[in-house]
Amino acid sequence: FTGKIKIDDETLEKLEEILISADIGYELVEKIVENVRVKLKSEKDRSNISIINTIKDELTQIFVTEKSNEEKIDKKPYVILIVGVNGVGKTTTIGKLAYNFKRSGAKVIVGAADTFRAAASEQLNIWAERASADLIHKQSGADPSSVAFDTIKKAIDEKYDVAMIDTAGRLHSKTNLMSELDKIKRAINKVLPGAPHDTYLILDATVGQNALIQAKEFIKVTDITGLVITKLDGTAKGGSVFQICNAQKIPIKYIGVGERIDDLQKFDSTSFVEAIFG
Amino acid sequence: DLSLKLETALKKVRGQGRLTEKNISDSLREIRRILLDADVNYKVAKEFIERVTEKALGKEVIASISPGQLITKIIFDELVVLLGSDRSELKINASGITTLMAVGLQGSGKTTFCGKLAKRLKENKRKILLVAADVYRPAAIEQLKQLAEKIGISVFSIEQPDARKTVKEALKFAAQQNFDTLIFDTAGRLHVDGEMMKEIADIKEIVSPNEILFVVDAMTGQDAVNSAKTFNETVDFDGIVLTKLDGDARGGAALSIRSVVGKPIKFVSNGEKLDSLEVFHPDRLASRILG
Ligand SMILES: Nc1nc2c(ncn2[C@@H]2O[C@H](COP(=O)(O)OP(=O)(O)OP(=O)(O)O)[C@@H](O)[C@H]2O)c(=O)[nH]1
Ligand SMILES: Nc1nc2c(ncn2[C@@H]2O[C@H](COP(=O)(O)OP(=O)(O)OP(=O)(O)O)[C@@H](O)[C@H]2O)c(=O)[nH]1
Ligand SMILES: [Mg+2]
Ligand SMILES: [Mg+2]
Repeated sequence: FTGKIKIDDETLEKLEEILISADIGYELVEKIVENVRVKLKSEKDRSNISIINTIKDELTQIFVTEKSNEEKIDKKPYVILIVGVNGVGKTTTIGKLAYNFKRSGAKVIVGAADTFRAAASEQLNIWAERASADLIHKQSGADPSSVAFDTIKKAIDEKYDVAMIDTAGRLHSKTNLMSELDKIKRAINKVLPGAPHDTYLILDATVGQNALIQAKEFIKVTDITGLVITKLDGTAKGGSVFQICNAQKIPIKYIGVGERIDDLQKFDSTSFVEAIFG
Repeated sequence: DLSLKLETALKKVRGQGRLTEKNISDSLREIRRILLDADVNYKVAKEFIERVTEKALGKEVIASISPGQLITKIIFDELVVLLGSDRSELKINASGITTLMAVGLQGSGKTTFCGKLAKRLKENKRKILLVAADVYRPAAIEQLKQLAEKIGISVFSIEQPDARKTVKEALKFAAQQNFDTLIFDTAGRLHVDGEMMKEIADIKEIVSPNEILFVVDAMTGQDAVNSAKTFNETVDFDGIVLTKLDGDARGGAALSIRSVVGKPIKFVSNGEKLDSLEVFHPDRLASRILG
């Protein structure tokens, strides 16, 4: 007989606290807890272990399996555009990606299309040197679209395998900055139809519910093909991505776990979910 | 508008004379949802609801004000009190050198804030020296120098990537050159990075700053209390700076941090330009948190 499941309410409240404290968000947490109640109705095992495992399954299923990246990565050059709000780790992540691509034997060029912030191109220059990648930059105040254009042009002409474009941090609520991003994307597409092949939205693991709005707004301006969560070496769980992935079905490509050039890992949904309860 | 949202939950309260635990339970649930959506910490939201309940219970529902408006007023007032009842000024010395320091997690806006603070204090005719004590981040010193150049302020830095040596030398240099205000930019660091937290504790010991400001991103979620607590335990900071408020993050982290460390919010940064720095207004943040 399947009466209303008598799950230990105290356990559910503790689990609710864990999930909300991981930034998963009130609504989604309520939905997950309700799904768990329904699932466990017809389960013999209603132990706490079973409840936690059911929640872990619910969470893991939210992530889309990475579609094969094969055909994109064979483009010459394979172009990645890096976007996100201020201070999340875009420039650092490009350094890490450049290093990884170089180590796999690729010829890499990066474009310093943040022509606004103080010492932005100097910062990317240091990362490019560390990764042994080449750099295109212009004077402060130059049109970011022209930097992007020149970078891709050079990447085509000189047969680079990978070209990455760094952009200025921008709040999604600023229309002029979002239309600047649209311009950058179109400049890239103009010089190489089909590019950028990937556009990664960089998210800080410490971000709260604002992450969902960030994703929605950036998607309006450019096709976001992947997410990168940075600063997961801290205590923040990065749970705001669950709502994004639930709503937008975008894969998480990498996670940033430190400030060194090799502190980038491929996203693994199981360990990410495990860490929430860790 | 919050009172309108609560109206539905409180329909049954009209004509009942007083607010009771039973007739406001739905609206309390709604308020909790609003606070969590605004990034207020789970435990802090719980405690806040309890305080509001205490204040609300037994209140008479007079004819001229709706129950929704009554509860909203209680919530708003309580939020304003929690956010800024002890609004305070920067500790500036009347004579001698004043030293101010910015600390916080990576990317929160410290370097930009140091530039803004320098610009503001320069308008008060002070002789300011910016100290580039972030010796790790690529081009961090260059970033501070470029910001400083815009406002005609000197930056002190040394060749070696040694933060402790930098601040020691800066103090000597400032004394020799008769600077009266030193603003220290430090590297972003994780509260769980033992070595880096030791560094900031040592720097505090060397400099003995008049004012340490914890710079925090307004879009920070539930983790805000963790970093705030640890930084406070390590350096006992004097105030908080909330950055990127020109975005649309609700800023509930500010309430969480305030509740947990009890330090005042001194400044709000609402833009990337060097003049985008404001003194904190608790009522504005309160309405923002309540959405
Ligand atoms: N601990 C940690 N710090 C990181 C990580 N990724 C980036 N950072 C740090 O975060 C800070 C900001 O990184 P940036 O690469 O400058 O971020 P950004 O998005 O390019 O910033 P803007 O261009 O100003 O918008 C730096 O101090 C980085 O070292 C990470 O995975 N872990
Ligand atoms: N929109 C907006 N951007 C801001 C604000 N304050 C800082 N920023 C931006 O946020 C990014 C990070 O600022 P930084 O000053 O480099 O941050 P930081 O704390 O010094 O970073 P680390 O030294 O790497 O820890 C930059 O792009 C700044 O322009 C603000 O109030 N509003
Ligand atoms: Mg950058
Ligand atoms: Mg800095």
